[in-house]
Amino acid sequence: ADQLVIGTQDLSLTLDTKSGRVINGSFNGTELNLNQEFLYYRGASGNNEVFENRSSGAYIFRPNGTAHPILDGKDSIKFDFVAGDLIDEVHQTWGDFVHQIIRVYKVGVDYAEFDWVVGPLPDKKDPFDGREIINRFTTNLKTDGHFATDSNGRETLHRKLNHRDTWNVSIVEQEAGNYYPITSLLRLTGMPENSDKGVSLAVIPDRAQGGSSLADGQLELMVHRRLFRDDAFGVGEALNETAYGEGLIARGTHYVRAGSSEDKTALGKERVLAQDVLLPVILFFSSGKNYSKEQW
Amino acid sequence: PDSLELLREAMGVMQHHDAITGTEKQHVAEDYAKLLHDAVSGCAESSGDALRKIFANATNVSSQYNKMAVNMELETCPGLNISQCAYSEREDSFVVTLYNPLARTKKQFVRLPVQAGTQEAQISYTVLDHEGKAVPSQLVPVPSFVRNLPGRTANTTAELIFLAEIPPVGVASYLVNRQKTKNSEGENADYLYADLKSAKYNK
Repeated sequence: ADQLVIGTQDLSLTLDTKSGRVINGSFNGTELNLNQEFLYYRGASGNNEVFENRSSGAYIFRPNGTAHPILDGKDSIKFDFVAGDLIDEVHQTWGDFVHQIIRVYKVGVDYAEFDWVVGPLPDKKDPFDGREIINRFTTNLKTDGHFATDSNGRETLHRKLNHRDTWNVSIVEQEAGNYYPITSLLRLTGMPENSDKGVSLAVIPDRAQGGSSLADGQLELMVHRRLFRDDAFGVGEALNETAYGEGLIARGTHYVRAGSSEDKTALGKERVLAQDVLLPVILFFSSGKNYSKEQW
Repeated sequence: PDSLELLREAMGVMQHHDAITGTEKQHVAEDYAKLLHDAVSGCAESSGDALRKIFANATNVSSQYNKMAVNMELETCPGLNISQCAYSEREDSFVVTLYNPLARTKKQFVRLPVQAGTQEAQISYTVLDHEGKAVPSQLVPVPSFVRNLPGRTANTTAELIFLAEIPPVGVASYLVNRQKTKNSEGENADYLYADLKSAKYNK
């Protein structure tokens, strides 16, 4: 088949089987043209003597150009598909150092999970001065540069691309100047083309990450970075963490919800989900050998 | 009280601006990891002690359970994020006790690293809730990019998934049984071939 649909009537994702990528989402009756992709920014390298020559590092985010796809458009993602009564999963391999498990549960929850496993990132032999990996969601929603982020897990703040509320700002570095800290929520609202019904898309990360909406209908969050120069802000080391002799591997999850922008309960549901992610259930294990079913 | 104080102190240290942002030196980052690991491990033990006391004094269970609860292990598995848990891997029958820290009922999918069978030696699992009712469960394979993570020592190749419901600021226990042969009478039993090439699924 050209397309693979995982999930149920209430919540599903559609993948293109040739490219292996998500191309559509259906969330409780709201259809959304939704693409999901991993990209990377290249690190900047300089002598740190002047502002314009600052290297990317532990403190500094100033990517060298716009983001590049992990896989070229012609390269397809290798994937496996698992289906069952409770959950459908797609296991994806995006080249050498990015993998993902996409999960759609069939009962009990109203979000999809994007469980990313990133690393080890290329070492110093890499032609670029380090890479910063992002997870980007692209929709056909017209948002005019507007999006929203949480403020340290509390109120939701309105953001606008290349804009500050209290002064006339001139953004010199387009990506860095529009990145915000995302503690628990990144969302946008807009109208799809040829439609008068608004749609909201929200991404809840499982840890604080940097993120933004750098183009209409787009959200991105940074998941991992490895850089090879010190940025002269005091640490005196490159951000080059290793484990078991290789670059660090990071694993985490993005929880994605969407729905009609008329749904006044959406923000509340996103806040509840963020609480569930922040304070998950704790598991304890004991032997069950003393229990027959009757005793249990 | 000592372990709680240790975790409080560790969390206090972690409020340092370089800890929050990740701009500390590498050896400091590793020391932070050690501080947190020691503190969290200690609190995991204390949490188990607290649960044992609650179970040993519970009045809505049999006195036999009260006596058994005094010696209940109540271990945690810090490697669950890399699909690793010695308990669920080695035990044929084990109890998962879930604690919900939120002040509302929580439904959460639980994922437990377990052995998958082979075509010759099939394995199935049943999950019972606290009323002895079978809970729907599903086995999914652990992908190779997780199985081969450096530092992962587990031999499990599958995860057992079920939806748990836990009361507000409360606990719920589930009994998981593994059967070494295909259990045709099992309620909601599920099995998974380790050799995925022979696995079949329906539309």
